[in-house]
Amino acid sequence: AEVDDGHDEL
Amino acid sequence: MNIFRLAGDLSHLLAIILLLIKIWKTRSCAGISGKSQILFAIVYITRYLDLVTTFISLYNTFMKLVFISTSVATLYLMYVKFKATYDHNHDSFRIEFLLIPCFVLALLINTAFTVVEILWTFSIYLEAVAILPQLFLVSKTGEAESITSHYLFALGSYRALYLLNWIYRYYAEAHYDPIAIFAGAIQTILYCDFFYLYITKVLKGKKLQLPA
Repeated sequence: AEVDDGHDEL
Repeated sequence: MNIFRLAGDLSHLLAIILLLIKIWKTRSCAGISGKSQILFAIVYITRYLDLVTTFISLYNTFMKLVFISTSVATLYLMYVKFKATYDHNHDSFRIEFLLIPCFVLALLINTAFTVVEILWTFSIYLEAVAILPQLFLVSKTGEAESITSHYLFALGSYRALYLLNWIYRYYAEAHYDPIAIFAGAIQTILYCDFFYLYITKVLKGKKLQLPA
């Protein structure tokens, strides 16, 4: 799932 | 999550494991730049502050914890346990020349002027150049052990695979992050010379030795 706020990548 | 992103993360994980194995098995951190390892620890700690504010996924949380703890463990091995083997005479890169410009750039070019976002941006810029003390050390001594070469190859491949991930996400999800893409491209470019030497020498069974 992708998020609009925050960074989902490492 | 796509195959490039997963391969990138696994390559990153492999790099860290290779480094820990090298230090542990040889009981030595010769040829490894403590300066680069300090920078990487700063990168993970400043980037993953969102661990306590934003939950993304179990995978995300787990990997962040692994990257923070292994970078601290690497520093412990280098600066405490195997301190005597640390090659500090050759590891003379001045890290303030990277830390200060990256911080200033993060203050100037970021997506939101908040503490967490500025530190995230700082970590992205810093990661791009964090390998320079290590490459400087290799160029000073003129050679690298093969396991150190494998470590560097896996570490360099990680951001190169992320570049493919970003291209994929741009087309598949219309998602892009200009700061991460710009820094990731710089990061990958810095490894190109090493990649060339790795493919032409190390993969053919030779030691990585720089031409005199």
